[in-house]
Amino acid sequence: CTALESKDEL
Amino acid sequence: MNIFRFLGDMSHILSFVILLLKITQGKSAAGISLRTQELYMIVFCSRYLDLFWNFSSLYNSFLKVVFIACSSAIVYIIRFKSPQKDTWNPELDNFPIQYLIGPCAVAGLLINQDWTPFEMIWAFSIYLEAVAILPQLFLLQKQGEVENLTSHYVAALGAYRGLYLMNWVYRYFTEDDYLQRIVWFAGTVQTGLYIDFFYHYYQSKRGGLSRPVKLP
Repeated sequence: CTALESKDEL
Repeated sequence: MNIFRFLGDMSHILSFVILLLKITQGKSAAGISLRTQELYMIVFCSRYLDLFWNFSSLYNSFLKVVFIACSSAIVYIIRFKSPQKDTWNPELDNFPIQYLIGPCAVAGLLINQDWTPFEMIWAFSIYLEAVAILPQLFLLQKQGEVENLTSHYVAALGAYRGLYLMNWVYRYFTEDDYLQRIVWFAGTVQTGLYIDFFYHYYQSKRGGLSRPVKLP
């Protein structure tokens, strides 16, 4: 997944 | 979402509640580093730029707004609101934060997950958060003794990233393509900075939760 999608944490 | 991450976020929220209670009810910011609070405001405002286009969950988006609002409110109160602003001592709380911001900005430019402006700013915020507590720890060191509520604030803040470390271990072993070296490295450094404080916090609180923490 893209770097953006991997940002699911605060 | 897993229990470690949820408890980590709750611990982070608790740290905001404790600090906001202390400076609003106690009407004093004595012992609190404005420098650290300013760094946290920079961390959240830069990391959560994706609030507008990266909607991973309502939970995330809601807490991003809460963290930006709380950190900004804390800085505003300590900087501009009376009587709190008179209790902030710029001579004591004088850690040169440009020596933290500069290297983190360079690191964000050089080491990030993608070469887009947002990814560089995001990596900067991750590195900056790891060292943002330093002005606060230096202030506590100078004072030698930590006021009760302040000690709970720092403990909750340390616990938040410590619980996130457990969350990353859990995710690493339960998810197949989970890889976040940047936050793993920064989170480890961040939690490591608290080890010394946690030791003194535990020693002092063994005899009762309201005893002040003594730092050597």
